[in-house]
Amino acid sequence: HEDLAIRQVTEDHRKTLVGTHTESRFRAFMSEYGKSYETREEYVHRLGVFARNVLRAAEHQMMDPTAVHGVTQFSDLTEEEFERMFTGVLAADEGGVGVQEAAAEDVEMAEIDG
Amino acid sequence: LPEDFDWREKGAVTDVKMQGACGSCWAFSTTGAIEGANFVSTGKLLNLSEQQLVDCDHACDTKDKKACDDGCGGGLMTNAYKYVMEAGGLEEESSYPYTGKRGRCRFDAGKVAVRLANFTTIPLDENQIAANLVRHGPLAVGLNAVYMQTYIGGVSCPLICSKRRLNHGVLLVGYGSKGFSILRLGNRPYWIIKNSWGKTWGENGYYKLCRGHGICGVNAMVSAVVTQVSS
Repeated sequence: HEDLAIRQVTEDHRKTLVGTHTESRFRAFMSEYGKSYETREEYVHRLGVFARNVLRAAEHQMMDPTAVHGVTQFSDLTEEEFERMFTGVLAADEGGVGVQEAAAEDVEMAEIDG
Repeated sequence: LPEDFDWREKGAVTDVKMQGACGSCWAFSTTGAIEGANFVSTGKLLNLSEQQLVDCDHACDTKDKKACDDGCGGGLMTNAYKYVMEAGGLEEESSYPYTGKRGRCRFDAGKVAVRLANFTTIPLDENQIAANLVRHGPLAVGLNAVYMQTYIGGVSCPLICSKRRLNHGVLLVGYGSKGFSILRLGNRPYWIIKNSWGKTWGENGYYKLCRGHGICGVNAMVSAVVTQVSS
């Protein structure tokens, strides 16, 4: 290794996460939601995604203090995977198609007082 | 308008469903609105088929012809209403059950349980949305689901949440006036939203979202339907 021209100076999270407290939490998550992964590689990958989502949940908790955020059944999915698999409203343009055309249309306004 | 309102208490909302790993939220949002409207007009709560929409609905947006309903690949509630009106109605879940995968269309017009008379989009004003919710039944809404991946419970009132990137279809079933907010030091009004990720997600499958500020674009893609009552 000492002969390598390029030396890795950043952490390899996939390796360092194995055997950590995060892995224990990940195992508890797998057990709670009945998750299993076919290969060791996939397991390590999902562990990395899980660790990032734990951080994301903490960020969401700071940004959204009146709700409770944490580990959910989606904690082993990247944001892109989550959006692709579990949402599904088309958004062809910036505002998304189907977005309130009613504002410009002649919609009957309801009486809201009293 | 009542201070608090919840269509679940009136029996207009079916059990929380599970879309699985399939981008079919739009179908669940659509059936929820139709189930509610049918309850309002007939007093009967029917559990309607999302799979019919997933398999058979390819309707496109009137303005953007490329925005077409595409099973697990996504769709729009307003497209789905058009499909239901053109197809002649929706079957019940029991006759056309959900599989979570796109399959061959097996729609049987003889098994239609509910027909649609019309639909409308609702103005952006959240008081108007509340009025339409009370008048027409649960409303189909689109929102930005970014905070929902990590949501466990409580009233979600994020400081920043894009109002433009709507990616998830859900069902507005009611509202409350007093959800406690530590940050705002007081009680804040909130929407009660039915999701389609099963009962283990959120508050028994439901999401509480701040009301009154268009948070996460909840006011930007709202629609109501009216069902046809056979004489």
